[in-house]
Amino acid sequence: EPTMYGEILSPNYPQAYPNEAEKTWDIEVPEGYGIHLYFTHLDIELSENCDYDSVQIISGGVEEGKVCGKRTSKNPNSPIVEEFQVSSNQIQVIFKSDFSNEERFTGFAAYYVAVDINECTDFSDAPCSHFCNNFIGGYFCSCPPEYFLHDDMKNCGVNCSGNVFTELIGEITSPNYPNPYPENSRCEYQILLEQGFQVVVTVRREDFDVEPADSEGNCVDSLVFVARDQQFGPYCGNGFPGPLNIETNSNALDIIFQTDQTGQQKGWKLRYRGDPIPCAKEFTANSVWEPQKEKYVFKDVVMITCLEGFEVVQESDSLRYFYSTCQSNGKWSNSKLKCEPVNCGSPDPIQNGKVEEPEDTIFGSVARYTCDEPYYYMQNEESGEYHCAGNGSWVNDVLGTELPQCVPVCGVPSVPFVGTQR
Amino acid sequence: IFGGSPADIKSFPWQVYFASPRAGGALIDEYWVLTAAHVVEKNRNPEMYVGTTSVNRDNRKNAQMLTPERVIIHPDWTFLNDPDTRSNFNHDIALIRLKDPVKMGPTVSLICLPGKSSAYDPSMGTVGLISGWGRTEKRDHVVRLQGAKIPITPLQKCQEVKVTNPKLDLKSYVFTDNMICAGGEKGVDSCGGDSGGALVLPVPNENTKFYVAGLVSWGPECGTYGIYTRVKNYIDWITKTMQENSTPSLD
Repeated sequence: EPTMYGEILSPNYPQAYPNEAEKTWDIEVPEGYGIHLYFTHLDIELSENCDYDSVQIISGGVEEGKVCGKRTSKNPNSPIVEEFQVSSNQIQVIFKSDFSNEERFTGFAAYYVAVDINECTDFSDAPCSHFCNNFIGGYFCSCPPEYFLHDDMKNCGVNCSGNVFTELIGEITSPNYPNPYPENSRCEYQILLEQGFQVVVTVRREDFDVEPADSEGNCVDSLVFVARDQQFGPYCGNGFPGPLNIETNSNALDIIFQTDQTGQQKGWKLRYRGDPIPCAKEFTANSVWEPQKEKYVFKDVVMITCLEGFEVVQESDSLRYFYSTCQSNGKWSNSKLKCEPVNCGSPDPIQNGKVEEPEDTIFGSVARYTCDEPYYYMQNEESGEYHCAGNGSWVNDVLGTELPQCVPVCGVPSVPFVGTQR
Repeated sequence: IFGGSPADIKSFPWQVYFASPRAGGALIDEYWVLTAAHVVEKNRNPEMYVGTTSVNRDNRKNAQMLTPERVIIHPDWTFLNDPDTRSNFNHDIALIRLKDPVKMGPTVSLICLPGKSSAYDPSMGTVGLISGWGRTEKRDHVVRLQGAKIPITPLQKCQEVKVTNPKLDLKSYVFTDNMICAGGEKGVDSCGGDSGGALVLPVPNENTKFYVAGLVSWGPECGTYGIYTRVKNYIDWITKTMQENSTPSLD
């Protein structure tokens, strides 16, 4: 059991210690205490480097001291001739004597007491990130206003997560900007816009000052942007190293600012805006777009009109034009509709005549009607040729959509009457 | 036909055969037959055929039968209780609308109507053609179509015919400008059974095309001169009647 104090006496004390003696004392005091070891009597054979007889004090594997010789107190009011103080709660005292002690040496008497150690100041590494409070047997950490103590009970951080930005424009800064940002913090922000908009982040070079990367080039404090399927950063250093404008192609963006324990700079400031998602300006054959623009974005509507002679064929009817909207996913609605050549179908037959089946029945094709000659003739001489018009009808220059008429020839017998009269 | 010769229907493809009583007509449209009023005044549902040279029963089976839909007699035609006493054949013209259109071919086609110009007033001496299955010198009825050529003559010639029938007083008959007189050469003439058939003349300036100048109407005596209804005078009536009756009746 650890003790608060103790006594260590050399073998045979106060008589001369024997030759070839070795004794070790493992001293332990309670946690949170250091050890003050002091000798009130020290009479050991003196040798160079205390090679022959010695008392060695070891703490944490490190030799705190090795004494030999005869000591007396320099202070008449104090019996202490030699003392050691360690911050550890454990030390090891090792007494050794060799084989040749011609004189009589009486050894030593030592006492140890547990002493409070100031964890806040006694060690090279401060145990707390911010405020350290020492008490007898321990210490505790505390934090400045607006900071909270992490679960490790040592580091303070700032609660800077959870903000969700939904406006189409905005500005976000690191905590305390332009004053130094807090250490030991992880700040998470989110920009969440309506579908159909992409977040565009703008960071000016002078608005960025974050602890530089370490010798291996890794950011110890870092700012990272995470979009749906892309990450931008980590960024650190004096002056923003990334592009002025970052187009994320996403309506949602996570911003993560992580800091370590040291090196707080002024931080960063960014502006963001929501740009409507663009839709590609597509080439659609046989049609014109209205309005004509260099760039189309989310919610833009265009009227796509087929050129003359073309139409959009649907199950129950056909269209000459249709509307298409740039959607939130960057694609046009109704993208499957296409302007195809109007098809007039087979030309209608006529009585007492026939139509030569055209090679094709699409816009521009020609169909020719003839009458059953010589008994019928076409009522309008120029009305035999029809072309497939843009409205899907077979049209003649003279008759329009009206079919040609084959009318009977009159007064022409196929066999002349000869008769026998003279 | 007196003084005629056998003809092929292809030489007179407009000729319509009226079965009973025997008569003739002229096909002027897919839906219309032109004939004489006296042919249909007592026969409002005539049995007609086209496209056959011979009209015996067997040949008629292969001919195209025409079904009348409506018979329209000229409004100025005088109806008599006893047609046999008729002496006034003025306006001897009628139209028959058919139920179905006639299909044309080598044996069936139309005869042209006259135009309104004076060129369609036949000059004296112009030779026309007549045809029919009516009485010949030898037979009351013939099976095979007969045709003949006759010249146009002044109406006076028809009026001056010396008839052999003493009961026939030609002076009591009505002669008008709606009539054409033709014939008078070597006994070539139309006769009973030819009524309603066409007297055709060449279309002015077209030698191979004919128009119906007259319809076989009446005559003083077969083998002399014949009187034909002057179709040109009825063009307006023909056109108007065809237009007004262009859709089928709702009977």
